[in-house]
Amino acid sequence: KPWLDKKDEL
Amino acid sequence: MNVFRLLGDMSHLLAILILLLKMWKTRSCAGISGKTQILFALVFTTRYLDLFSSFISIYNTTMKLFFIASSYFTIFLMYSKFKATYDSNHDSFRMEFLVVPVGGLAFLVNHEFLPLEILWTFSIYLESVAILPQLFMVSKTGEAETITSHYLFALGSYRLLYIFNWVYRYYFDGFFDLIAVVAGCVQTILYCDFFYLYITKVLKGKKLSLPA
Repeated sequence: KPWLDKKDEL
Repeated sequence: MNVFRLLGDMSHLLAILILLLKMWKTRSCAGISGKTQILFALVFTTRYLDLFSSFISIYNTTMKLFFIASSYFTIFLMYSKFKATYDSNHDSFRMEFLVVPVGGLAFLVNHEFLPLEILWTFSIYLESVAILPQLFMVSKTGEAETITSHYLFALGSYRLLYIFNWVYRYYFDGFFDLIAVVAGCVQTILYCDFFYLYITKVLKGKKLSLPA
């Protein structure tokens, strides 16, 4: 899942 | 970015500013748990290791830098500058009871068995229980200064708003992270009785006092 690679949440 | 996450981040920022303001104005850290602040510094340090390796946005980077810097500055204020006002007798929660189990869980339950991922998972789990020494201290002293209760309300609201952000992202972006959501719900649930006391007492102008 793309989000897991880039953690965009603080 | 969505309105819930932005409000959540602003609430988190507000909490940190309220705490710094309280210590700076009163020249005291009475009623504040240094252990919770140490755990928060550990949370930010282990979560933002990708600060220099992956760039998301200016906002993301500046907020991460501020959270890390403010958490260590708070510890400096508590254990150095205002050390005389630090109430270590009431700040007696054993941090190792949190760090060790959370560390073990991060090894067992994570998305990927990689150092950065395990540290991020550790940070998420730790953040969900990091407030316990502070809540424990309030229950031991039986009361909290009004400004401290505002700090706790803003801090508790931030992760509650993040839950709305995750619902929003699930329906509109198709993103979902079970670890963050479960830990976020645990974290918010820990504030429930404080939220009740805050809304029924502090908002009515009374002092926050726990039933002895």
